[in-house]
Amino acid sequence: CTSIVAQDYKGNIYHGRNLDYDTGDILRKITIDVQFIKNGQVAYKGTTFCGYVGLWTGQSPHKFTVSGNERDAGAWWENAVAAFLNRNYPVSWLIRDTLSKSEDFQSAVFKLAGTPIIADVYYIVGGTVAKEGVVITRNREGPADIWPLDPLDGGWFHVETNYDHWTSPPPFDDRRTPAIRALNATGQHNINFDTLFQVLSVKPVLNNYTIYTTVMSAAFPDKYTTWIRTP
Amino acid sequence: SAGAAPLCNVSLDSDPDLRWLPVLQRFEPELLLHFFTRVIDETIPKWVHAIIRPLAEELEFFVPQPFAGEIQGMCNALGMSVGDGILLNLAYEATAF
Repeated sequence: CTSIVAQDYKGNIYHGRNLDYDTGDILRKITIDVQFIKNGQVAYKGTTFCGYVGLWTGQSPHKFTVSGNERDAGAWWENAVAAFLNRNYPVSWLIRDTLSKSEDFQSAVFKLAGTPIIADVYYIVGGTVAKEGVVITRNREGPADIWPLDPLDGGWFHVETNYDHWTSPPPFDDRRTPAIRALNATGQHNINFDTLFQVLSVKPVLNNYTIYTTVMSAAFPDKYTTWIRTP
Repeated sequence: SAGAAPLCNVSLDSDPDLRWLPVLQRFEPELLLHFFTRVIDETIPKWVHAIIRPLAEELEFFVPQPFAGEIQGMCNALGMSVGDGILLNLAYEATAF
C-alpha cells in the first residue's frame, strides 16, 4: 500500500492511498464505496470489500480522513494472544470505530494511536486545516512513532508505504522514492485531487497488486473518489 | 485503466444484522460465496483456519458490536458459517499469524 497526506500552499489537506493486496482478481470485483447513514445524514464514508465490515480507508465529513497500511506484524503468537486473550481490536475495525465516534482530527489521532490492536499497522490521518496530517506507526499496545506534517520546514507531505519512515525501504520494494520524486515534481502549489491521483498512478506506486486508489479531503467530503485499478 | 467504485448505502439506523443486506443484494450470492472461499483459502494458512474456525464460532465471546451482528447477518443471508465470516473479516490479522 501507499498512503500520502499533503498540504497545499493554501493550507488545504489532501489524502490519497493505493490499497495493494493479493487476490486482486476477486477483490476488484467486490470493492465498494459505502456511505454510512444515520438520521438521514452521511455519518461517515469508507471504501471496503463486500462482506468485510472494517474499513482501511475512510472519511468523517468536515473532520478527518484515515487510511491504514500493513506493517510487518511481528511474532504470530503475540498476535494470537492479543486477539484471543486481551481482546484487542482488529486494525480495520478501529478505523471504523474512530470514524464513528471521534469528533475531530486530534481525538481521532489519540484514539488511533492509543487503542490496543491485534497486529501492527500504519495509520495515516488527515484533517481539515493546515498542519493536520500525521503518520502513526503502531505497535499492538500503542504508538511506536507519531510523524506530523511540518509544512513550515518543508515537510508539506508524507509518504507511507509499508516500512518505518525512519528506515530505508528495501530496493526490491521501493515505492517511497518514486512517490516522493513525483510529489516534488508536482510541487506544493499544484497539489490537488487530480495531481494526487496522478502521483498514485506512477509506477511502481501503482503496481499489479493495486486494488483501488482513493483520493479525499475531509474539508471537501463530496470529492471523495475511489477508482478500481486494472493492471 | 481505472473505473469508479460502486457507491452503496448502509443505514446505521437499521439493526446490525440487517443493515448490510441491501449491499449483498447487489451481488450474486453464489459468486460472493465462491469469492469468500477463495480469499480464505489463499490468504489464511490451512492450519490457522482449522484452529481459528471453531473458536470464531463463539462469536459473542470476543467480537464487539456492531461488528458481531453485522457479520452474523451477512453469514445468515449467504448460508455461510459464522466462523468463516469472522475469519474473512480478520484476514489481515490472520495473515499475520
